Amino acid sequence: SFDQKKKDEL
Amino acid sequence: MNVFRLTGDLSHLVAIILLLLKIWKTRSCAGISGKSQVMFALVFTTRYLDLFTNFISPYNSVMKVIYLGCSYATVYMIYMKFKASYDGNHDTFRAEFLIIPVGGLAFLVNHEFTPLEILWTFSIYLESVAILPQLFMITKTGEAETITTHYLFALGLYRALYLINWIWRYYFEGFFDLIAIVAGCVQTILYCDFFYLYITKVLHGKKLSLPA
Repeated sequence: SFDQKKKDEL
Repeated sequence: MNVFRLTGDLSHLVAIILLLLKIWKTRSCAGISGKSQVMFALVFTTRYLDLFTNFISPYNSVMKVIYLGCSYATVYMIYMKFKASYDGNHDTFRAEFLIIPVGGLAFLVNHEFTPLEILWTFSIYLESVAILPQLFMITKTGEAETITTHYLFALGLYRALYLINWIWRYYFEGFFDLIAIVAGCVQTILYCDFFYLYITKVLHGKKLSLPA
């Protein structure tokens, strides 16, 4: 599953 | 955060600083594609719109500000400050042939049909092809300054390290983002030809010149 909400990457 | 993402971010930072220093020290942007730099500024602008609304960490926010600041400073230096040294005759890649299809694709293929998500997707797709005008310019001029090749190597390496980061995150966190991964693969593949020339020529003390 991808956790789209937390865009923690630059 | 894992070591691959950290070294990837640092490689990206080194690339951006290298380019800024090259233009500032030599007071010239010869051999640099202004179109690619405008697209990178667009990539950061559309990707970091949540800079003030979605706080992740001090590191994340600081890096976003640095990337935004440096990319706009680079565009400013190319098109204003050192405009006289901008080599427009060789920077002829039709950027609209990239931006329009990428814009359309971002509308069609995304995780969520909301403005912020579509702009983020646009930035991911655009970043994967933003280097094309620069690579095209090198084929037109037939050569590249050594400092420019180091810039390109660091820039290409950053997304290659991100690919490993995504493998790591899938394996350890079950996290994956197919849009970022596919675009990241395209982006890294576009550098392969350059990587080969960089490793076989520049790292052997030769100048990068085409055709080989």
